[in-house]
Amino acid sequence: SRAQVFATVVDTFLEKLVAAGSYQRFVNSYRCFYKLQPQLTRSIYDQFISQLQASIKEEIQEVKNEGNLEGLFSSLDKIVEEAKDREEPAWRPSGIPEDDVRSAMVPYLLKHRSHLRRVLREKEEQNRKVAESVLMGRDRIAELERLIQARQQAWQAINKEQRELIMTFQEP
Amino acid sequence: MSVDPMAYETQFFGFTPQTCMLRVYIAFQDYLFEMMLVVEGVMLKKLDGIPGCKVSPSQIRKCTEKFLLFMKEHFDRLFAKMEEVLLQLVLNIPKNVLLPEDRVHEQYPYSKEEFQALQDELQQLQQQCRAEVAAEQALRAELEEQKVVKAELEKILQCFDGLESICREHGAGNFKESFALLTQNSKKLQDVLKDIEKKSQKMK
Amino acid sequence: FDELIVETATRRKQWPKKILVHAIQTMKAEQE
Repeated sequence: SRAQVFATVVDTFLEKLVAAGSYQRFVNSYRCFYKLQPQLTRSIYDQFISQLQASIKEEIQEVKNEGNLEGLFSSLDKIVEEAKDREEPAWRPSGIPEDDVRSAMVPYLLKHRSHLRRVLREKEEQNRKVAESVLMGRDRIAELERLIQARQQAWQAINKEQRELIMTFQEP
Repeated sequence: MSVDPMAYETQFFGFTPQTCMLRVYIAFQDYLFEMMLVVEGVMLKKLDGIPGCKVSPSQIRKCTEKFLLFMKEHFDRLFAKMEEVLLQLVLNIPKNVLLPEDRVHEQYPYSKEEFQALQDELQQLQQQCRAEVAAEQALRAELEEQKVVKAELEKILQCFDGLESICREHGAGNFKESFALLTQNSKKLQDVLKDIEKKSQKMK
Repeated sequence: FDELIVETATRRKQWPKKILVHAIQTMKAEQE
């Protein structure tokens, strides 16, 4: 895992740094002091190394805490693991925000589209039914008008006969 | 040399990996310098305590610079190696990896044209919905109107029914027939009347 | 430069969500 690699790499760095700054090298550099105080030189060196290692380890821990590196490393491990079957390079930001934000919108636009399609279908169905009732209403009104017309004509016919009859009673 | 900003890694970590390494480098370097100063301080203090000591502070300083120079060279080389490894293996996102927040780009790789087509379709659907809503309003308005008209027409029909039922109430049964009967009877009456008039003429 | 990269990367991470919030509100309003 990334965390292990990170720790191993830092430890290796420290080991090699300490190996480079060996006691021999230290003595060679501080020859004049070493001649006067060999024991003290040794203890100064030991303290120097252990303090340097402690400081560096402390710094690494601080960086890890500040950046939440442990958490990030493990979640990145998971993300990489999930992508292990992929060969081809994955998408990367194009540098043109409006291009990139488009895809983020698409799922919601598709949802919106299916919502509109459903609403339209329902509306059309509903309107079909209402249109049927309107047509039936029109037919009914036409029928009523026909009935009224028929009754009206019947009465008008009677009315005409009535007038004729009255005519016959009038003195010539 | 073009600098790789490692922007994708920055998107994940929240900081640029190079900055992270720089921060560590500076801290390590500071520690190294500090420790060297401490070492030098301890030695100078010790030498102060030795009467007639021939080793001068500048000598000690030269020793420090010599050791530090050596350490710094190794430190830089080792750090460069560490940085290279960490930037490659730990603080990097492999090319085939997509961050979760970008998964949508994999699922919906819409080109500009496809996106525009989708938006046009949405626009058209919205217009159709509006048209259907308008149609519904018009249809419902006509239904309301039909209600009123039907009620009026039915009222008129009821008038006719009322007329006929009045006739029936006065024994006229079916008005048309009874009127035909009336007309018949009146004609008969007229014939009888004429007949009577004729006879009375003869009798004069 | 570093700040620019961090800011750009942060926007790439966060702004699509922010934009989506408004876009979804618009769609919901239209639906209503």
